[in-house]
Amino acid sequence: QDGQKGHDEL
Amino acid sequence: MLHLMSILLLLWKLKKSKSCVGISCRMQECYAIVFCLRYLDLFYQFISVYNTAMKVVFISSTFYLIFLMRFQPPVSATYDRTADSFPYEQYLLGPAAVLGFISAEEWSIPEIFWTASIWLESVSILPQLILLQQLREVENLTAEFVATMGAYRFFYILNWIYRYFAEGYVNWIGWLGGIVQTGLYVDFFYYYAMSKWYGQKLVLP
Repeated sequence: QDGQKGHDEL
Repeated sequence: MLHLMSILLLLWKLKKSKSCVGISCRMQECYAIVFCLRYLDLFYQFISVYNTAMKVVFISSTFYLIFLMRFQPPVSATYDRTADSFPYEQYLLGPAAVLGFISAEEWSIPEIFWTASIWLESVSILPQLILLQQLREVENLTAEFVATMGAYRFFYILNWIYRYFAEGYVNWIGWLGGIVQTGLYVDFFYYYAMSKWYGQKLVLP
């Protein structure tokens, strides 16, 4: 899974 | 929420005591740079109303804090620029920029900025911790502010563990940065917890 794309954390 | 609470605590402290003794404006400046680098995506990506609102609040409140401490009397009259003199421009910005460049997953401007912001955030507390170590005695509200400012990253670590198992979420740079950031607080937390346990004023060694 690509957790790096579109950083959804603050 | 802890991060938001720490900002509100600091605003409240400045308004209530009309003094910023013991507060590092330089730490806030580091955070302002972190937010500007990381939240560039406000302009081209929408995640959620919550996400956008928090980003706007973090950026605007941090700039407001800097304005209060540097330019707005009576608070600015109490700002001690000799004590708060950690040269983050050399010691933190440069290394964060270099690390951001070499450790970015992809060589695009947003990705390099995001990565540099993670590294810079992980060490942004240093000006504040060094200022407190010079003063040694820490006011209650300042102690709460610094403690919440450290605790939010620790809770991210718990959330990352959950997300790893629940969604297969992977974020190596964020994880490493978060561990460094939380690690820098461990010492402070120890003295903070001791002062709470014994109901005494927080005094750093």
